[in-house]
Amino acid sequence: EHLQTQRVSIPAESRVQYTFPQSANWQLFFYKPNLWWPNGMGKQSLYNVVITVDVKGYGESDSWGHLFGFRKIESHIDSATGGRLFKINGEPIFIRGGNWILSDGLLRLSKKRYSADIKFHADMNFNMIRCWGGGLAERPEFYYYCDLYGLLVWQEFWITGDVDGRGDPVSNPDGPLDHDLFMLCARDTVKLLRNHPSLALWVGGNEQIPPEDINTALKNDLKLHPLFQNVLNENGDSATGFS
Amino acid sequence: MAGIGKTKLVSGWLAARSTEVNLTGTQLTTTNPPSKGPRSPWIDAEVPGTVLGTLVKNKVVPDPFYGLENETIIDIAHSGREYYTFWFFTTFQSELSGSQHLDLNFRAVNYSAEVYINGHKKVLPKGMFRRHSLDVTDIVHPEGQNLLAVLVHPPDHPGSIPSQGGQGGDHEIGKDVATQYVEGWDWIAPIRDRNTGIWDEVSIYVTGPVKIIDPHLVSTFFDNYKRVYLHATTELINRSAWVVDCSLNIQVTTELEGNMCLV
Repeated sequence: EHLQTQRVSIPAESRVQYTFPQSANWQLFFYKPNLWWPNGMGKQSLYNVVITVDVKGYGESDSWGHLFGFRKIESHIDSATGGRLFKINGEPIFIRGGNWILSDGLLRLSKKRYSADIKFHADMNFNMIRCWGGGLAERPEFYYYCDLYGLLVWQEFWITGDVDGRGDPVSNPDGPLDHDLFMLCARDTVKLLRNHPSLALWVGGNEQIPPEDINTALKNDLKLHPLFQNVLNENGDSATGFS
Repeated sequence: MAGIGKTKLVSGWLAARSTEVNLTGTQLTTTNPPSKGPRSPWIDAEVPGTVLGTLVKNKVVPDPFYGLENETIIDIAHSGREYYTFWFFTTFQSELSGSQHLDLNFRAVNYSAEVYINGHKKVLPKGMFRRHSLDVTDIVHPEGQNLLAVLVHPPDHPGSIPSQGGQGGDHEIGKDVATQYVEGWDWIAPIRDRNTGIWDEVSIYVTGPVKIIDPHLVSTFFDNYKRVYLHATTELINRSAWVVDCSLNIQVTTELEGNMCLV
């Protein structure tokens, strides 16, 4: 439906970051695209996004593809109950969720297992799966089936109260030994999973706040990019957005 | 010339306990490639998978999820880390043209590893939840078979399990960046190898001089979801020795029924 091409020049033996659109004239605009909805609220509409790079004098150098869902996920802490309330595409949603650790304790993971596991959750009328901090950062295949069947995902990082500072006796009060390694893994995991429409919430850990430096770094890395920090008026229009 | 893109290395993997292999990684991937046999320590491996998964597959140990079989499998705390340090071996083909690059990718390894390709050594640093990408363009054989051996080490702090069990055993595993349930919890007995292994996909990836890295897609919504924009950011790496002029294309399509595509 939409194809856009831009010219880029990349210096020798170097790495650059490039953003579509570069200007208001080069925006990927969609009029009323089919939105992605969680299980029970509507269809899980997905679009194929393909990015390719052609090098002059060579041809196609690389290609990347991902299924993408147009959806907006918002949440806030309800002052009356202290619970987190979610809205999807502007609609409030009653979360019916299940705890999750892994598909198999010996990591005998497969698309077939994930398909069965996630579909089972959808058939049970769940709309959220919470990945516990003592387990895995789940794999792209897990998220693919959550995208397909409409299961929102709450993904925790690898911190638990029992092991990281709230056990009896207290152990690892400062979390893992190597905080830089933790952040490297966290950042790489975010990059691996961030394009899945089902990914709804990152949480620092299970029943425990990560060590202060890790928590601060995670909150900073995962905050909304300044490009998207627009104030919305009553109609939901951006005050400083694209015309 | 090889086509660009990913090829998973899913079959033909062998594994052996490191203490039973008297060869170096360089020897395994040059003069002395392994083979199975009655007196060979090499068995069919679960890749992606774990050491314990490989041992269960080959019936070297019973399946720990049945009965009390887990009690018959020696825990890493008693055996030592070396007992669950394993070699994994496979071969793969590559046919690259002059401007092509080949990456060997490990989407996740638990917990660290040494990689040998055709006699050359590379290290996969620690961490269970990180991707590893090795540029092996200058190491692979231009035509023909490449030999790959990976020595996988368990987590640095596998810990030991108190007699009363409990959530995460003695919590030593928390010192590493790895799954914590492997020391046992109120819903699972301890995993004896702490899930050591190449637990996610291994692949080779062919590109031209420019590679796309970790694109990020974000949508913004206006006018009650009638007006929608897609923003895409990506990193690009030019691995050639000259400036390149590129066309960067982004295309969005929907899939209609019956494998038809609207472009």
